[in-house]
Amino acid sequence: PDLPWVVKPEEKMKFHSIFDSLGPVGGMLSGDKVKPVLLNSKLPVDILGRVWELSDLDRDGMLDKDEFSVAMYLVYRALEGEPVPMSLPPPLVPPSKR
Amino acid sequence: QYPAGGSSTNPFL
Repeated sequence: PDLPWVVKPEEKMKFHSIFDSLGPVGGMLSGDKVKPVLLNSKLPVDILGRVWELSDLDRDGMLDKDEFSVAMYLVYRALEGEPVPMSLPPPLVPPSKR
Repeated sequence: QYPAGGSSTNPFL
């Protein structure tokens, strides 16, 4: 039973192009590269900390393309006024990491 | 760089 990923293909393309523009090393972005991008959203740091917790699925302190897309998705939803969940709902887990 | 494991992997903490 494969749930479709809630990140839509057109959003995914947008997030991937942002990802590429940040200069990933070995397909990963370190926390210090992602942090200023998330801070740009002007969301409170405690919210961004939770976004990071939910996105860095393997807890290695780096985001790959899928993890970064989850982070961006949560930031965009938060900017639209949706609360950031305390845990990642299954449809938000990238299909590659289930 | 952030060491593996623990909350120190979170750049916002």
